[in-house]
Amino acid sequence: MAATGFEGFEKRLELHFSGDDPLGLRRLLGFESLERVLHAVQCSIVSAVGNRHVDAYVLSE
Amino acid sequence: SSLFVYPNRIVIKTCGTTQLLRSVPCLLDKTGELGLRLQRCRYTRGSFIFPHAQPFPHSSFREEVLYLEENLPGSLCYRKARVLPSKTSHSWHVYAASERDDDALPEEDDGGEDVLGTFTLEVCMTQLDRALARRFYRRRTDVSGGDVAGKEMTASAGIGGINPRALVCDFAFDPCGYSMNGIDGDCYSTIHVTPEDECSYASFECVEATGGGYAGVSDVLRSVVRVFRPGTLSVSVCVMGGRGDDLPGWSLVADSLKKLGYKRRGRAVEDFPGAGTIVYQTFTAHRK
Repeated sequence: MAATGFEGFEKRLELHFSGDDPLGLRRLLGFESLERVLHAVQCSIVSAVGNRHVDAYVLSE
Repeated sequence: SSLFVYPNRIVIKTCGTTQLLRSVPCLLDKTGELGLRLQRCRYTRGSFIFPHAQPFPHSSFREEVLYLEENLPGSLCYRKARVLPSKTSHSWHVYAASERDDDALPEEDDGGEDVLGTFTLEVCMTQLDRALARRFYRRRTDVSGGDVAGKEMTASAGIGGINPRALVCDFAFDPCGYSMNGIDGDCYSTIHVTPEDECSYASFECVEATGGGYAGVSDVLRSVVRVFRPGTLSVSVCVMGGRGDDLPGWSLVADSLKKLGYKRRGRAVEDFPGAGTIVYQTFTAHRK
């Protein structure tokens, strides 16, 4: 059986939505909502930063 | 791992044995409650180093595609899955689904976001230079938090110079490993590092507008490769609103890496519905 180390290669998912709210997903997906989604993925938020265009989160793993 | 949330777009990138695709039904439940409609989806990944360690639904690309097919709404009726091959061990797995068949989406997208003329650059690097990779280990005596140690790694590795304008959020894991996100206006960049010798890996990704041309791509790519000096790397460029045969990006990528001593081992181009054109190239370092 091959030895197993940490898998660096990432999986990347990008979803685009339509909607009328100027804040859209940024309003909808607050910290608690994101944590619930990320719980399904098996990771969590460790750090965050944002500007007027985007919210960026560093995740565990 | 990283997450980016725009008003009409979400990007999640996770490593290890995370079950990324399990986020799809959760997100669709949540967005459906507020009337947001999914217009398109793109899932990409390289070839896992340890594929047998991956849990459901990531134990094979076929399984991942089946999972997406079952969980995406039927309105995304244009769907395509491909593995872009390479002579190296790096292959690029792509799944895209869209409401529309064309990659030249109208400028007035339903969400009001201008997606034309943007590109996503994804770089995957293995066999990192050992001395450079050691910068991404915490010192045993270091009792500072991951954010403080992360800032030290950003500075010592020269990552802060890749885009000096960016607002950077960085984190050092214990005992090793590093992640950073940089945001600059509506563009982002992200770097993740696994420095262990037996499975060393680093990735770089950025999303940029192509209004200023592709010249900046070469500079960014060279800066990133100098930070890690990988033995093997793959470069995927996904362009919205372009066609593979008229993309100047791929020759620029090859030329800029040739100057750093890298030889191209493979090249593939493929159009995806609603996701644009993906140009995928792999390179190996000339060893003395």
